[in-house]
Amino acid sequence: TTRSWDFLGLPRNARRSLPTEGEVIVGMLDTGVWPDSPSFSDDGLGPPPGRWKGACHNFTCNNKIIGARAYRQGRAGLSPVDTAGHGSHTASTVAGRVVEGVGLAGVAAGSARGGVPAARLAIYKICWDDFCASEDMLAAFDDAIADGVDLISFSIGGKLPVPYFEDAAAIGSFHAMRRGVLTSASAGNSALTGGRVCNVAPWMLSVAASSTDRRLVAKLVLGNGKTIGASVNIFPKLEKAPLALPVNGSCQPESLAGQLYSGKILLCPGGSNGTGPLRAGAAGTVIVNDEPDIAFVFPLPEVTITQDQFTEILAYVNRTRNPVGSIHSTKATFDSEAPTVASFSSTGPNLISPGILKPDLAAPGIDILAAWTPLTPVSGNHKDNRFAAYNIISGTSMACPHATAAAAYVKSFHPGWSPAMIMSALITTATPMDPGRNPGGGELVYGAGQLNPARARDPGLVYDAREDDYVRMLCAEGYNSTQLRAVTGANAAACPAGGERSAAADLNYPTMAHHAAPGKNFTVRFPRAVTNVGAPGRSVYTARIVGSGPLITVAVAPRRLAFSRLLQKLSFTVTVSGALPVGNEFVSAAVVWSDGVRQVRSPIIVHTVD
Amino acid sequence: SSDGDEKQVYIVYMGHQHEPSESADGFSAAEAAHHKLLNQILDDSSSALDRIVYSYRRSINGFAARLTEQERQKLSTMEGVVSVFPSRTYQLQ
Repeated sequence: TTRSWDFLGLPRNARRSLPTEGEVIVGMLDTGVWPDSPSFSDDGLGPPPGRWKGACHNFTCNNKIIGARAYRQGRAGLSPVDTAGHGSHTASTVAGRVVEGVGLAGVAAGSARGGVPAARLAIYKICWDDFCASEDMLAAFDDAIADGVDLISFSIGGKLPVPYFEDAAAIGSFHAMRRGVLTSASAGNSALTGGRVCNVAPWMLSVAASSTDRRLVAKLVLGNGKTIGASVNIFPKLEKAPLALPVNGSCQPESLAGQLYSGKILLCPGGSNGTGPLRAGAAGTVIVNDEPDIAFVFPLPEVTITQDQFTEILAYVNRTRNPVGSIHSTKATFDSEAPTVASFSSTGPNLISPGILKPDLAAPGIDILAAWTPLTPVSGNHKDNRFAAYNIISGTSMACPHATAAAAYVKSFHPGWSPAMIMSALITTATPMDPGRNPGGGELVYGAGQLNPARARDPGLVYDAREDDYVRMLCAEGYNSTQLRAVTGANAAACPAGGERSAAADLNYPTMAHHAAPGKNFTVRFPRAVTNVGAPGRSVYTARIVGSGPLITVAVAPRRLAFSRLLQKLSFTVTVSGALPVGNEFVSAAVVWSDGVRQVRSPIIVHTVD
Repeated sequence: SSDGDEKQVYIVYMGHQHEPSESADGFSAAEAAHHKLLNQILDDSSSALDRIVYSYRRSINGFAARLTEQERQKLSTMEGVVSVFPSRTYQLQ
C-alpha cells in the first residue's frame, strides 16, 4: 500500500527485527497470488525457515512465496495462481516488498509496501472468483496449521455469524490457536443494518475497516459551474458531455438493452456497477450509492454521489435545456476527519457471544492500493479492458491484512507470545476513535480503535488466554464436556459442574462488553489478569477509569499492580453497574493501566442494542 | 429436498487430530477411520470412497462428504462426532 502504513505510524524506516521478521510465515487463505508481481520478489531473502513443512503444488515458489496450494471440493491439480486479484492485494498488504513508483493510472501513487516486507507468504487458494466454501476453508486451515504458518489472514466472511462448531473458520482458527497460530479476519461488509459482525470467536481477531487521511475524489462539474460528488475516475477528464436519464429509470443492463447513450453521461438513480452504461455506449456515468466514502473503480468515467446530490443534479437537468457535465480525473485529497469507520463495515453486537466485544479494532480498508493480477480488469468487470499491476479496492478484506501484518510485526519481536498475547497487544494499544465521527454504537462499530503497530510492539501488559480458558468460556456458552473433550483431545472433564459454570465475561479478554436490558439495574464483574511483558524489574501500574458518564459506575480492584519480574501475572476485577433507560443505546468507558510510560487501555461497552 | 434423498456437502467435525498424518499419497490411519465411520451409516449400494470430499487429518479431525439429511442425522449421533453442519458459501470481503 502507498499510504496506509505511514498513516498507521509504521513508516518505511520503522524499528524492525529483520532476522526474526524473515522467520515469520503468514498463511493467506484467499484467491491465490500473482507470483510475478514485483511485490513478491525474493531478492535478498534467504531460504525458508527450517521448520517449514509446506509445499508448492502446481506453482513455482520463491523465497518470498514459500508455499502454495489450491482447494476446490477435493479436486487435484488446481493452480494457486490468482485470477481474481483479491489474494494478491491482501498478500502484498501483509508482506509485499517495497516497490517504488506504483499507482493506478497515477492515482494513489507512491512506494507500495507491505507491513512486514521481510516476512514469508504461504498461499492457500480457497476462493474462486467470489465463491468460498466451508469444506475448502477447513482443508486449508488443516494444511496451514500443519505446514507451520505463524499467522493466518482470512479476508472472508458471511452475512451473519453461525455457532462456533458449525463455522469452518471458527473451528479452523481454534485449532490454529492451539498450535500458537493467530487468525486475523474481516469483520464483514454488512454495514450498520445489513447484518452483524462476523468471525466473532474470541480466539480470532475481527477487524473493522476505516479510512486513512488520503481521500480519493473525482468531481462532477455541472454546466452551471456547480461541483458535485466524489469517487475514483482513472480515465482522462470527460469534458462537457450531455447529461441523460435512462428511459426506464434504471441503469441495469436489462433495462438499458437496445438503448444507446453514445457520448452522454448517464445518470443512474438506483445504483450500477457500470456494466449497463458501458454496454449502452455512455461516455460516463453518475451513480447514486449509499457508500460515498469509497472510491470504486468503474469501467468508464464515473462519479459516485448521494441521493441528495442526485436530487440537486435533477433540479439542474429539469431547468436546463441542454444540461452538460464534466467528470474530472481523481485526485488525492487530505481528509482531516480520518480515521472514520467505513460505511460498509459490519458492526456489533456479537450475536454468538454477546459478552465478547467484536469487532476487536479497526484498520485501513478504504481505497487501498496494492498488488493485482493481470488476469482480471481493475474494475472487476470483464467487459473492461484495463489491466494493471496495482489496483485500488476497499473492504474489511483490506483492513484484515493490515492487522495480520501488525500481528506479524509484533510476533517478529516476541516470537514466543501466544495468539491471545498478540491480540491483546494490538487491542490495548489501539488509538481510541471518536464516537461523534463514527455513529452507530461506539466500540460496537470500531472495537478498541485504530490499529497502532508501533505501540503494539511494546504494550507493557497483556491479557493472555490459552486453550483451557477458551474451553471454560465455551462451557459457559452451553457447549458440553463430551464435545469439548473431542475438540481438545483431553481426557479430563472439560466443564465444571453446572453450578460452578462461569460466564463469557470471565474470559481474560482485553475488552469488556455487556448487553443490558433497558431500564433494568445491572451489576457485572469482569475478572481479569495481566501479564507483565514490559520492564524486566520492578514496575508499578495504576488504573484509571476513563469516560464512564452518569449512567454507569466502573470500579477496579485493586487499582495498583506492582510487578517484580517479567511474565508475572497479577489479577484484578472490574465491576460495572448502573442502568440504561432505553433500548438501542450504549455507554462507553475504559480501564487504562499505566506505569507512567505505557498505556494499557481496555475499553468497556454496556449497550441495549438487540 | 423433502424426500431426504438429495445429497449435499456436510462437514463432519470430530475435533482434535489424535494421529496427525503427513501421508500425502497413502491412505492414512485418520482417513481409514473416517471411511470406516461413514461406511457404518451408508447402505450397501454406496461407499465412503465415493462420498468423501476431504479427509481432514493433519491438524483437525473430520471430513467433508456428500450426504443425505438422514445420513447427516445418523452421523450426528455417532460417538466422537462433535458436529455435522452443511457446507456454506462465504464471500470475499
